[in-house]
Amino acid sequence: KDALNVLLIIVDDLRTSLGCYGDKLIRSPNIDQLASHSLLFQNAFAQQAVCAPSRVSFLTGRRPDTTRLYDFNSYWRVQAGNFSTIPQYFKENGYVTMSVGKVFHPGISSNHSDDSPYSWSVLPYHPSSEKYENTKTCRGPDGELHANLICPVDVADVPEGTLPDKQSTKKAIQLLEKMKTSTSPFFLAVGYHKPHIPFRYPKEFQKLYPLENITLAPDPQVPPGLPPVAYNPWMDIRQREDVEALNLSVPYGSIPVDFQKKIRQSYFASVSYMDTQVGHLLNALDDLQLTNSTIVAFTSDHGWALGEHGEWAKYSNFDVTTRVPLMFYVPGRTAPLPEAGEKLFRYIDPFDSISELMEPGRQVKDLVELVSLFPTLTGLAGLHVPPHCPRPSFHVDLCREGQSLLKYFQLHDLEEDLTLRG
Amino acid sequence: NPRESIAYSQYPRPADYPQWNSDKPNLKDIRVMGYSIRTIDYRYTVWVSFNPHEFLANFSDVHAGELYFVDSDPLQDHNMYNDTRGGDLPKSWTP
Repeated sequence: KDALNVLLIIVDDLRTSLGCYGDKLIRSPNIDQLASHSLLFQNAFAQQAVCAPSRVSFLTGRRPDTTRLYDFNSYWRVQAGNFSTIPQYFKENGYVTMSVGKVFHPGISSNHSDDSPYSWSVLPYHPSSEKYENTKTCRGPDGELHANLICPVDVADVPEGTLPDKQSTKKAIQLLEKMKTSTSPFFLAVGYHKPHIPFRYPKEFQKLYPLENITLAPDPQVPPGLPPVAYNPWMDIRQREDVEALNLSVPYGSIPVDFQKKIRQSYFASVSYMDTQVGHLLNALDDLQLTNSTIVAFTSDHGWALGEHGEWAKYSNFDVTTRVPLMFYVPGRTAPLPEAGEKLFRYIDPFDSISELMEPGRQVKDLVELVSLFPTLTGLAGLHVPPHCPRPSFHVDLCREGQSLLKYFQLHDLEEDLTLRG
Repeated sequence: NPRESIAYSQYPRPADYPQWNSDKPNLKDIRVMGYSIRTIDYRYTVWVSFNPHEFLANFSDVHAGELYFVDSDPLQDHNMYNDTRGGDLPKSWTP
């Protein structure tokens, strides 16, 4: 009854381009507000900068060399071992576990089932409008519809008149409403698709980032000392119609400067759009008075290169592709329990120019890893933390290769901190 | 001590030079694995031979290396690996 609920928010391809990570250009007031009540890790790194391997790694608490998933084509329970997952462990400890949107990477790497029934109490939800993501729904300058990389849309115009992340937010709020009256604690994982490509977002968000304010990456050239093997030739975005039309030479041809700015503009606009979805979700948590009984963890599966080193997309070992946002809101630990009726996560409109600058929450500079999510979430929820894995650990169903980050949440530090701040 | 905190990452490649599947090689096509060790001071990466059938990396066969110092090169544009002649692998790396 007193167990803390868990809301795990995983954002696809989100680098640390957020206000709470010091990026002054980005309008992300709702995530910044979450950060102001959280413990934020400034230097958190993914174990591999590509979707499925990273997600399977942090959701099983094992490194890619143990999951043996470096691509998209195997299921760890077949390829490597019957490793328990974070949601599975919560389920086995009496939680109702639910998945909305992109949590596991769809397809073979999660057995075409998001690892159901092992990980989830109910069938995972996928937004119906996702099937249009890569179709010709982007109106080009010629007035025709294309499958572009840069795809600001009029939501009323797109099939089903909605977008995947909007549907995911709506579904997640419905599930929270349902769990409000449940006697069991819940573990709800919500996976947002944006800012993963294509940059398909409500076109009004482009106004937040006028092109004249957009700069190039600080180091847009391929560094002379970069070994060719380390270079990521960003083949995926080259297949989008608008990039293909640039006729770039492979692998080192660079994108024209004005188009580089447009890509960066649309990535940032996608981030602000995603921020509004997170804002609506957290506002609902408040409205349902679940804020004082729910841990909120916020992270992404890896970053994204926005022209740094002449690269785009992920697929490398650079910091811009492996560094991720990672923060935890723990009621009564990272922030005082909200008074009755007090709202911690009131929705903030990113278009609201007066939204005041957020007071940052506590931050940790130490380097940490996404593979630490398993021991950390279980520890914060008061569950028994799985033991360290032996080497090798293919034969061990439940163990973890990451360090627990619980030591950073020590209460006395926080009390000290709060009195100081008080 | 923040200096003790370490983060490991890795990335696979099908070949030493960029090609159409360099970004997302299928397991059977992986020939090189880039292992990175990060500390608050530097990022050190070795790109070593990888056998996809045995799932084995061969740290004795280094194809390339990267070494960036956070303070002097936070954007990781100046690879110092060759300047240090690759140096001996940090002890913690030798299998």
